[in-house]
Amino acid sequence: QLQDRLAATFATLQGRPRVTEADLEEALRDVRVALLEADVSFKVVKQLVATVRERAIGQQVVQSVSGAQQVVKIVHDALVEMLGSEASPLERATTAPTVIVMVGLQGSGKTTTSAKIANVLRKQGRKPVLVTVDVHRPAAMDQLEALGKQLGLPVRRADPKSVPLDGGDTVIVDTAGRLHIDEAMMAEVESIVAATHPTEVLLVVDAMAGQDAVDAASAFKARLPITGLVLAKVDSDARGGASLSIRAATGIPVKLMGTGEKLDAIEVFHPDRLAQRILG
Amino acid sequence: KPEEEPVTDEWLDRLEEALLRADLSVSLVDPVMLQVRDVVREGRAKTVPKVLDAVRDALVAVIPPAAEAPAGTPRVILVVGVNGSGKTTFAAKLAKRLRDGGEKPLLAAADTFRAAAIEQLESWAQRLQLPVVSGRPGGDPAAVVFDAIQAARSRGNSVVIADTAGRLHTKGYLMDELEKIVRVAGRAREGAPDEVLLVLDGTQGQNAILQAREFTKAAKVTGLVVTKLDGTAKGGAVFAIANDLGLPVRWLGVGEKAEDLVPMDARAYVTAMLP
Ligand SMILES: Nc1nc2c(ncn2[C@@H]2O[C@H](COP(=O)(O)OP(=O)(O)OP(=O)(O)O)[C@@H](O)[C@H]2O)c(=O)[nH]1
Ligand SMILES: Nc1nc2c(ncn2[C@@H]2O[C@H](COP(=O)(O)OP(=O)(O)OP(=O)(O)O)[C@@H](O)[C@H]2O)c(=O)[nH]1
Ligand SMILES: [Mg+2]
Ligand SMILES: [Mg+2]
Repeated sequence: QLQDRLAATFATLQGRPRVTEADLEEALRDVRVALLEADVSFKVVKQLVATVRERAIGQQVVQSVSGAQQVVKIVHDALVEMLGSEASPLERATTAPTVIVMVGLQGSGKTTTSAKIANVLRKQGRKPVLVTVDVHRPAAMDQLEALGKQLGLPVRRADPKSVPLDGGDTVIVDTAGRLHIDEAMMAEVESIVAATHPTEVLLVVDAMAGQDAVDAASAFKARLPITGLVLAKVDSDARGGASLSIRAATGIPVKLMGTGEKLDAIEVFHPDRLAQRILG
Repeated sequence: KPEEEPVTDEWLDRLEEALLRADLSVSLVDPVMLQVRDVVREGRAKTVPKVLDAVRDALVAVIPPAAEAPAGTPRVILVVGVNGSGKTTFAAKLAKRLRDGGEKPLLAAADTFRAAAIEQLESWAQRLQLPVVSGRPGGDPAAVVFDAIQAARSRGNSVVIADTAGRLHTKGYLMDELEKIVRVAGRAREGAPDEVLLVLDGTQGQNAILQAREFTKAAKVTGLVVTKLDGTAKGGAVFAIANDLGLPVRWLGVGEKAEDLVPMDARAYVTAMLP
């Protein structure tokens, strides 16, 4: 817990009323360790530590337990700022259908999240259609079909070369997991996006992702019009630093969070909550 | 000449960055960098290749060698891990590898929870022409493992590879279920399971360490598998796990095809992490 670590650091400082710049460096080492352990990317940690240093010096942090709290607050505010201080909702197309394409690395949670989003939209009175174009993974189409059956929603199987967009006011397209360095697969998803003119292209990222998440997200963003991030498996209690790094490096806003395996386990993103988790 | 490239402060920063970006824990990187800086400052190592060798040796030493544990017949391997890490694919790959090596593996589709999980393993089994025992969706996963071990006995299979449902280490009831699967395997055959392989997604960060701890408590994990190393992630989280729990890394998943499985090679693994 950053709060406790800082309190211990501040407790060892010599009894001055104000913390010196040298003392502050001790505290900043704690901040660096906490952020790296939270999977925040190396570059973003550097940026954040520099920002916190600047603001802590500006604020003249006091020596003592309240000084530790002061530094935590400075870090917390810097995190919230970086995450984007408001929730970002899913867009609707001006002319139907709204098309949402789900993309991401293997196993991140795309198929499950596709069904969860369909569930949310249906509860809002909309008519979602689920389409799977995952012709790669064994039984991938069976998986989405089974989820659609659970929800009583239609699921269509299609080839990535011809994605049907009829049957409802919102089409959610589940694509195969892929590596950002797999040229053929990246070309495939580019053509899916080109053919479907999506309103949203959501990058689904595993909350447990480490330092590589930023590189993968940047590569996806460079080739696709990514409009939002879904952070899945937030119930793993992983600190989720990858989401912050992705936001900082690519500007992609976190829109949704997957919080469990059940189809109602999805929440709108809250920057404050995520900042709390990253802080530990 | 490359073997004489001198170590600079800037290169040391690049080394630290490479290690952290490989998902090596800061609790391991900081002491390694401290030692490296001492060694360089005292003139005991002046060139890049010398420092890289020292770092590589230090990290390779952290990974315990895999010991071949004695096993009963049929041998029983349980595949466990968090959601989406690559268990089902690994189970199929391992079965193919063992069959190609002359064994008679039997797959057990003990993920009775997730949508189309049984279909997924059955599809692999069919593709690879391997036998599989399945339960029905919603059934007791421990019963599937029990049945598979009995079936292996009567059919003469030398090894059972049981795929289980993805589960988060934060869910107590799922870790309890896993504990029960292990107990029931032991009832089907004394001493089973012989191996409990924790499948870790190579793209994961520090959370992998918490996973390893909880899974080891619940299921006495005997070894690790790191998947998705054909991407750009380096799987550095295993070092803290090896350090804390002494778990060896047995296999590496390097792609989505049945043949994309290689045995762990610690020197190659570490070299891939270095600048
Ligand atoms: N606990 C938890 N599990 C989740 C969440 N989202 C997805 N999962 C699980 O994670 C695993 C992978 O989910 P999928 O939806 O199959 O992932 P995917 O991205 O479609 O995988 P590929 O198509 O193979 O790339 C499954 O076991 C899901 O049940 C979540 O928010 N919480
Ligand atoms: N690139 C790559 N993808 C892999 C590798 N291993 C598995 N995958 C992919 O990762 C995704 C998830 O694999 P699964 O085998 O379904 O994972 P799982 O752990 O059984 O998932 P759950 O049962 O839902 O928890 C699939 O798309 C696999 O093709 C690997 O070594 N490299
Ligand atoms: Mg999928
Ligand atoms: Mg599986």
